[in-house]
Amino acid sequence: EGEEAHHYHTLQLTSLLPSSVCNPSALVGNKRSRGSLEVVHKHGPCSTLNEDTVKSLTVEEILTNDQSRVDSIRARLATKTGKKDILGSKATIPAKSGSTIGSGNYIVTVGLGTPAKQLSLIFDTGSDLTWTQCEPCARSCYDQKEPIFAPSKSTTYSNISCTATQCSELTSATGNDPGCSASTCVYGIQYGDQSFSVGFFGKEKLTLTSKDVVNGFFFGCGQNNQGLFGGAAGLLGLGRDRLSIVSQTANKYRKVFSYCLPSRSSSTGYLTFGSSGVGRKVKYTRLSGSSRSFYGLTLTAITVGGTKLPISPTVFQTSGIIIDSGTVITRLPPTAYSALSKAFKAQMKKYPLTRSLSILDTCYDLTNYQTVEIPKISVLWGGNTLVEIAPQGILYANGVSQVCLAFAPNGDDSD
Amino acid sequence: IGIFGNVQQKSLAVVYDVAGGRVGFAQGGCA
Repeated sequence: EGEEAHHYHTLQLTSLLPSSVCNPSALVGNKRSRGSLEVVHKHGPCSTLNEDTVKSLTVEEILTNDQSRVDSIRARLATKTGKKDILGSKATIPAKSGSTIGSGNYIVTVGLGTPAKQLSLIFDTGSDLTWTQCEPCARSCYDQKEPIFAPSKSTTYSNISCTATQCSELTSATGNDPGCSASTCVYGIQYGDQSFSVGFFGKEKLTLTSKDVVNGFFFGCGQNNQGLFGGAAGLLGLGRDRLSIVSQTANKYRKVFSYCLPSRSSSTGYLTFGSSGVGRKVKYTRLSGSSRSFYGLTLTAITVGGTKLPISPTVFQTSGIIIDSGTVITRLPPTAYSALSKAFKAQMKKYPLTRSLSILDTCYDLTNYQTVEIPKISVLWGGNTLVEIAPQGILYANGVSQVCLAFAPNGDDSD
Repeated sequence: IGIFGNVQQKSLAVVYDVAGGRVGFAQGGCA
């Protein structure tokens, strides 16, 4: 029994379902003074984006948007490596897919300008440019919760000229060459789901917390914004490129940031800049990949219920893997996914299987259960760094009648 | 490309030390 407990999680089914009451993390309050922002789920009860501005998505819609994001990431990487991307050549992916948005479920609130105006931004490690909608919305702005930022009412805003170095850096940060209008640099960014933002490239004071202020922060002041940003005022780009907030604050925070995502949509997490909040229990793996935007890791093995899956290391080496705060479901090479699903099913055989949920094909009907015993899943990163995935990260529930293994296959091992 | 998605990041503190060329994970760091 002891051995079995070692390799299994026992959890209450209700812990996988959303709650209607916000239960903020105490940890966030303690960290607020150390360059920390609160992270909330856009559709959860801790979000202040109300129903009028945020249309709640169905699980199917979330997963469809997630696939758009993954397709976009693949298209960008294929372009940079010169690989032919079969999917990217289809009409569903724009030829110049600049970046990714997908479902963008997590948001943080920052202050912009002088006096500072509070803005809720989508928190995204998979893109670089930070932008927000700006008055006068010359072409189009979607509904957002907070008042739209008005640069004319800030004493610290300035436009960036077309000849500035930072203007030319937009090419790699957005995937699109900048434009020029009356000597002001114009950015344009389009996401995998066809959402986009176009506007003036500007510089402004960014207030993370009362003690953490970034002067002269380069950002997009959007005049034409359309898409699935659902009530958020814009996006906070945490990628690797030179215009990301991580690179722009390198002198202050040394390119170190950390976060906890809320384990349930009714709780809160945090996003902290700098190393002061980083604990000692962290296990590191080497950052890999030549991409200027994405954070690449090296996956070497997966264990299920204490047993290492029989997957050749070359399967992982062929495709590589990236970590992304904006992608909901982990994609694996189909050979690896097949082994994972098979092992998971074998150890879950006492529970009845049910129909697939969009891209998730290993689903269970747990209507008649209050608790469920699931095998532990761990991933082994390069450098022998073993990380056990929390039970909330193993299953994705669409109600108790459809609880699915939260992994999906790519189309091909070479993807 | 495989992508390590945000569902799997729940309950793990995730640390990006970009200058140091490493990414870290900490169990119990979100409690």
